Amino acid sequence: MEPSDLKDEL
Amino acid sequence: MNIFRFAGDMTHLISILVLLLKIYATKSCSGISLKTQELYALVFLTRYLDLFTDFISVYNTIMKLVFIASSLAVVCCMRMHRVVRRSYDKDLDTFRHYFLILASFVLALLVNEKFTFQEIFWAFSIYLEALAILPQLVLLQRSGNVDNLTGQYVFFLGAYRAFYILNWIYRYFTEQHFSRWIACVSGLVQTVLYADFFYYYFISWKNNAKMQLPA
Repeated sequence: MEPSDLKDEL
Repeated sequence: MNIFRFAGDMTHLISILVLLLKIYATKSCSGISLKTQELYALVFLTRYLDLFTDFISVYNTIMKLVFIASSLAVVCCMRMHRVVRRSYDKDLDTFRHYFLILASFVLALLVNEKFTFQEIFWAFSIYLEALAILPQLVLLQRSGNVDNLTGQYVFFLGAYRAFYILNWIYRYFTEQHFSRWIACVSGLVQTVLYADFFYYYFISWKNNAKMQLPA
């Protein structure tokens, strides 16, 4: 998964 | 992680703790919309589908588990607790929240970052969260008086999203490929929905009076 795809926000 | 996002997550957590405090301390859920709580549980369950597939950080995983567990705990308590459920304002909490679910899902099918199962449900959870407070605000409008803990609950819930807007502005200027326009637009709509409530909350705080919403 590209980093922008990872939903790092809650 | 930046200070705005951390502050947003903490105010979100505080809002849930205030809600749980109100329900357990007063053994009453009067003034609380069960429909809003059910919508929030759905928001977290559909947003954190990646809980077991993508590890971001220990903080991220723990907070996701806390949000899912606490929102389900509130719904179960309001539906099943022998004493609490008697104080539920059933005839005031009549917002047709199924329409919010349907509208959010249709919008998520049309407007998403990628047409995949996880992305569609993520977009759905973002749209639904923006609208989830409506049954609660309508219930407060109808009941007229807002008790302190309920007022603080809604206030912290609004503050959380306002902090997130600062977080998105900060990330936009500090990160190259940061583009969360779905969350930004939806978060903006959500915060505007609280504006009315914030105004009356501030007035009551300034006059040190009990909060009243115009019927």
